[in-house]
Amino acid sequence: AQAHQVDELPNYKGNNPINFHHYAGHIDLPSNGQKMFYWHVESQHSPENDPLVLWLNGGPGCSSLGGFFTEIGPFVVQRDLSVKLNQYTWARKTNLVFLESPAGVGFSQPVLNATDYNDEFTSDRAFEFLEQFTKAYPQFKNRDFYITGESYAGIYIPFLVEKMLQTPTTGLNLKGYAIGNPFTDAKIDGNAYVDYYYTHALISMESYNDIVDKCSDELSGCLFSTTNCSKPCHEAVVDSPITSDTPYLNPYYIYGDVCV
Amino acid sequence: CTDRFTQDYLNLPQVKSAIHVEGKLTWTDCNSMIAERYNRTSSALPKYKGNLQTNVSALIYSGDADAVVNFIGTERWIGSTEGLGLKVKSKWSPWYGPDKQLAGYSQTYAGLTFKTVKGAGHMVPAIRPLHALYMFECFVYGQDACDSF
Repeated sequence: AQAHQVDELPNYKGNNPINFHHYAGHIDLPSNGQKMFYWHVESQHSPENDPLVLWLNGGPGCSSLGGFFTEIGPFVVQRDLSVKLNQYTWARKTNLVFLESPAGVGFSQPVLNATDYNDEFTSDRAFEFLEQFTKAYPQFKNRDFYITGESYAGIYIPFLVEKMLQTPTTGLNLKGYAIGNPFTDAKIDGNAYVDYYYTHALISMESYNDIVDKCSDELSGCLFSTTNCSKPCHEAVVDSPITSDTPYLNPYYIYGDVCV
Repeated sequence: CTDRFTQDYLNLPQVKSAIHVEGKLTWTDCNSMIAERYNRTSSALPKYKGNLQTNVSALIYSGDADAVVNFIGTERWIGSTEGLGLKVKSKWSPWYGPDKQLAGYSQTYAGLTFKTVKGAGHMVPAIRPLHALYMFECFVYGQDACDSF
């Protein structure tokens, strides 16, 4: 494993020079040769002492570079494809590493056999990546380490935390994990959907009562597919604004504009 | 629309060269083929039961304007008996950002802190960047760092 300093990024527009180092490239995994793409950004405070923080987007199948450029990384891409600095980057006081996981996502390669797309395999490969990462960047041996992410990382992260606790071979000192809007339990998270719509005045009391009456505990199966959904429940959901008004609402940000 | 600009940017040949991507790989934000193939775990709760028995700290946060994986469900799997049933150590109370504005609400449990981020969607730092950064640094560095943010 080698560290790869990012060459000068094109179209950079900023009033101040970049005051941090960053590195990107592929790290090969010994077990099966997967080439995992990562982008590592050094802390703008004290890179030799600050903790290392891994960020994982969810999906499953979404790239952590999305989180890099639209949430917590040091750069933001503008309409003319220039980049500006993000003054709220989490690299302000921590060293960040964004991992595109599992293989097949973003620049990580190759696309795997379908049977390998599961959470045990994904967390094992992420763990293996961390072992190789600390070989490429040995300054992080014994460094405090945090795992962060969002959405389906609500599954990835507890798996990876368990793996690191059971097999402390990465050389990292796991201190904590932070997960935003974490998908955690299909039944509990799925059944909360209709309560959220009702309590935020997005569906009527009549629609809410109709769904509750006809869906019981099967709601999550009716929202995301019809595989485990009875006909009455399916009809109640489809007839409600939950599904009929989706072109006019961004359910991921109910007060936000819909990007057309 | 920064996600669209990001996709165009990362597929510029000079950007791919700068970050050492070789060949004709095309970057997309999400790979729908993987999402369809993926054999999803229905619940991570069994993992929490072991993970919470250690000294590793946990922060769960929810942008309260996200309907998809919303804070109502999150609070249920943390505190209700159908979920982890964790005991409350510090009751639901507001928390404030460094701008002195209400940033959300917080409740602490044994081994885990749950915070909402007021007005944020699914991707919290995208909508509330200052409050998200403050929350993150307070989690990593503790109250002293919070106070001197």
